[in-house]
Amino acid sequence: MNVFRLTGDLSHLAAIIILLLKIWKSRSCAGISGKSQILFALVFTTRYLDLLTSFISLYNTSMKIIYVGCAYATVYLIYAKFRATYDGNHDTFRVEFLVVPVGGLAFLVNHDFSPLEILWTFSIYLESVAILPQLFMISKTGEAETITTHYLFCLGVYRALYLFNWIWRFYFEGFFDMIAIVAGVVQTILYCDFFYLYITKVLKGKKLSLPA
Amino acid sequence: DLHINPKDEL
Repeated sequence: MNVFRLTGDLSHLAAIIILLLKIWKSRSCAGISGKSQILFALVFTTRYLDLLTSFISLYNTSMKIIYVGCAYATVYLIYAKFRATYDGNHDTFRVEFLVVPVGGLAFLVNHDFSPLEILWTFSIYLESVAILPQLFMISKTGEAETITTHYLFCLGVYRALYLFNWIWRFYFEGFFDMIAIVAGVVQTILYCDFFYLYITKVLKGKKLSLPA
Repeated sequence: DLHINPKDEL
């Protein structure tokens, strides 16, 4: 464990909690892409199957259970409890254009052709593009609630911190995983446009609104 | 070897 991975995990946890609390307290999922949340639930489900097969640490196991639990709770709030507030007209990204290519790539480019490894690889590739429906929805509505921008900022920062974690681990532990690194770089790049808007607007107290 | 991912990350 190093400071980049720990702060990355805490940033990821913060993002997940911020979103869950925002929906729960405001009793509304307006502006939130349910499709992205389904993709995240799929990412955690396919990545954390090793919960059943291997124990790494109490931290690792408990965080995985929290992530999976919150992901499904968020999907439940969006599609069941507060379904009336779900903005389906703007959440129109064609996720099959993400899942199918990512699924194919996971079969073609992986470290080991075993079910667990292919599912892990699928989850790594999927996570790198899972935020696209949410970013697409914001570009369609032309704006985002400030709390949603904080959620996105924490979510984007987490994987950027993981990039530093991988530099650290390569240098000190001689470990690197090219699949995770390339996907992590792609994932972080997808947030750059949002980071720019967040830093130049939201941090100056303005609302995040895109030229629609 | 450099490559084996211990899968100890979240």
